[in-house]
Amino acid sequence: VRRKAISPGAGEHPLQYNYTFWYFRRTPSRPANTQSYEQNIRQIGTVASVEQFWKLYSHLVRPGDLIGHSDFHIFKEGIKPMWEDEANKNGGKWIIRLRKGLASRFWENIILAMLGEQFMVGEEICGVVVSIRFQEDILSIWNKTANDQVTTSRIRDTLRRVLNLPPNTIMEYKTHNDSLKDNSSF
Amino acid sequence: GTRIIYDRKFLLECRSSPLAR
Repeated sequence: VRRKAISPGAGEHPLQYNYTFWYFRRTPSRPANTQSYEQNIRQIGTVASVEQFWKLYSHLVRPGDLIGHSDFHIFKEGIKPMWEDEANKNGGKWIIRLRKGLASRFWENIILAMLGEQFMVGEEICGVVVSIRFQEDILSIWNKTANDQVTTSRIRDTLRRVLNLPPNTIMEYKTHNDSLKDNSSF
Repeated sequence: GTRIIYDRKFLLECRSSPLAR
């Protein structure tokens, strides 16, 4: 299927990149293998401007109001939110565990930082994910090159600033290669 | 090239634009 190219409308503020929204919900009956992941992940839409972002975002359920095992992903257009994607295969992510009740606010702030190009790491950012789980929620930001320490440190420091994280917040970095090996995201 | 950078405050202001509805 050939999709229509998304571009900013008249009078809108263009984004540095187009971004695609994805939604994933685990169906309990299926095993958590790659195939069922690809089958269960759904594209919601793509935005090219600040105004298009708000239009789409405002229609979505806030992550803190979701129930069950589900994820929202916002990735640069053309990058699938999968470890195996060309842009992700040498990459990794910062993981921030959040106690229940914080996901919606932190999710919005991490999105605004990404869309506004606050990370200053060139082309390195791939996307952001909020994962709703039973006891806690998890925010992650994916970048292209896991072994580029200058980049990963800068992302960590920017996250601390833009999210205004409590000082005791634990941040972990995990390479997608390790996620593939232990078949686990976190 | 030039990067299109927006701060949080500006992005939040755009939310109330008629174009964002």
